[in-house]
Order: sequence, then structure tokens, then C-alpha cells
Amino acid sequence: TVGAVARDAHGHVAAATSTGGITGKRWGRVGDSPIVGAGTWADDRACAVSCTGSGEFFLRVGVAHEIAAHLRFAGESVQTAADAVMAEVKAMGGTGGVIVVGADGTPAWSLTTPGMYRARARATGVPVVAIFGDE
Amino acid sequence: MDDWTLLIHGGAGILERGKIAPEAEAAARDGLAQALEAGSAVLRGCGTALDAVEAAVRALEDHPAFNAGRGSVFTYEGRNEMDAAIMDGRDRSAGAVAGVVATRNPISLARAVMEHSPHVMLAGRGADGFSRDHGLEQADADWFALPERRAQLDAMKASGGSAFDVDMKYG
Repeated sequence: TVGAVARDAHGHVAAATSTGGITGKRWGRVGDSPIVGAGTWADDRACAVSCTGSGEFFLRVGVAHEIAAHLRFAGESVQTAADAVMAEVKAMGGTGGVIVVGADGTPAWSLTTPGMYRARARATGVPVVAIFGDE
Repeated sequence: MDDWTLLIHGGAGILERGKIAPEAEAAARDGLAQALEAGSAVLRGCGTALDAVEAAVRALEDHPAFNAGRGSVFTYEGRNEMDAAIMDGRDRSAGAVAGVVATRNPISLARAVMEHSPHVMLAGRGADGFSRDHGLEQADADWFALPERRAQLDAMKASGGSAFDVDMKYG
């Protein structure tokens, strides 16, 4: 699964997610990636989110929309919201990661796995490319 | 205000130092850097977040190191069936496709659904037909069928295992 979230110079956010699914999937199985609110979400009032991981759990938690709700209604920071919702996924038995950009441009990622292919860039500052959890 | 932010991912899983072949790690870092630049170039030029995320994901779909587009894993039947979604925070418009098999960049098909249909999500053969009708670049099964992904399917079947998330198992 791959994804991107962005906040542009005009203050708008967007999210995109694309996947081949899981090896050996049968019966037309679909995970969270194409399900708006689960694997992908963008709302200028809150943030943009793209997810990767055990899709069935991301569907049940409604991860992407849930992170936006934590921002909008609990006033949490982007990182706090991402970590809190990923903790819910983990408590349910799921694993994976999310990338999030707040409407103010604040970046965050959160993962329950040892690693995640990820990268980020901002108008100012040095781009970051990371794989392992401790990077 | 010219401030912008872009984040991308290429999947999460059992990605631990020493467990990924050096050339695979280098290929993944290179793919991530290329995709980051593809999206950053849009934002640097004062483009929209929507264009930036589509550009970044297209680059990741075209790179064989990631499970999407060309690097997609196989279904049990040995096919590549892909899913994608895109969403615009300005008005919460969205487009999504599931189970598509013949569009080179599924994320661009999802965007076409958002911009050229009254729907949010299309699936299966109907989505493939919409793709052809709207002139998206088509790709045949050979384009998507990478040997290393077939080896993962064969390994799963040989072990009698069931479907698994390739990132979780192979990174």
C-alpha cells in the first residue's frame, strides 16, 4: 500500500491511497485503502490522512475519519490524535501506520509496526526519508 | 504564504535493520525520494495539494518496490486487483475504485471517478470500463505481474498459509 497527504500554499489539504491489497486475497476482498473515512480522508477543517496495515481493523475503527474527529472535537494535536487512534487499532489486534498532515501544515506519522516506508518534505527544511521505526 | 507540507508512505510492516536486503532497502529509499520530489515539485510551484498527492502516488505506483500499481501483490487466483482512493479537503469530494485490473495508475482512475462521475466509488469490471471510456492509460496483466510477487504467492500456497499482508510478512 502507498499513500500521500499534502497541505498546499493555499491552506488546502488532500489525501491519496493506492494498493494491491494482500497476497493471496480471495472472494473480492477489499481493505481500508479505497474506503473514504477508513484508509483515506481529507477535510480542510482538520487534516488529511492515508493509512497502511491490516485493513480489516482500519475499517472497523474508521481510522482516517477518527483522527480528524480527535482533532476537530477533542482539540488534540496531530501527533496525539494519530497515536491515540493507532493505539485503538493495536488494542483491537491490528497493526500498521498512518501519515497525517494538519490543516495548519503540521506533519505526523504513527506506526505500530517495526518499520514503515515513509518520507516528508516542507517548504522549509530538509526532506526526510525513513524506513525503520527508530529513524 | 508559501508554506506547504507533503508526507508519503510505501507501506508498513516487519521492516527491521538487517532483515531487508541492502539492494531492496536502497531501492525503497530511492523510490520514496523520487515520489517525494514528484509531489514537492507541484507544491513548490504553488500547485494544489490534490495534484501533489496524485503525482506522488503515481510515482509510487510505478515503482516495483511498493505494493500498489506495478508492484501489486497477487490474489489467490494469480491476478492483480487494485484499489485506490483520493480526497480533496476543500469540499470533501472524493473518488475511489476497488478491484480494478487494467489501469496503469489506479489513483488517477479514482480521481477521474471524483471529477467525471456523480459517484464516489466504482468497483470491478464497471470501474475498468469507466477507465477505458475516460481515456485513462491502460496496462495489461504482464505489466503488473512481477516475478517476486508471484514468488510470494507461491510461497504462501506452498506453506498452506492464507492471505497475508505482504508488508507485514516480507517488508
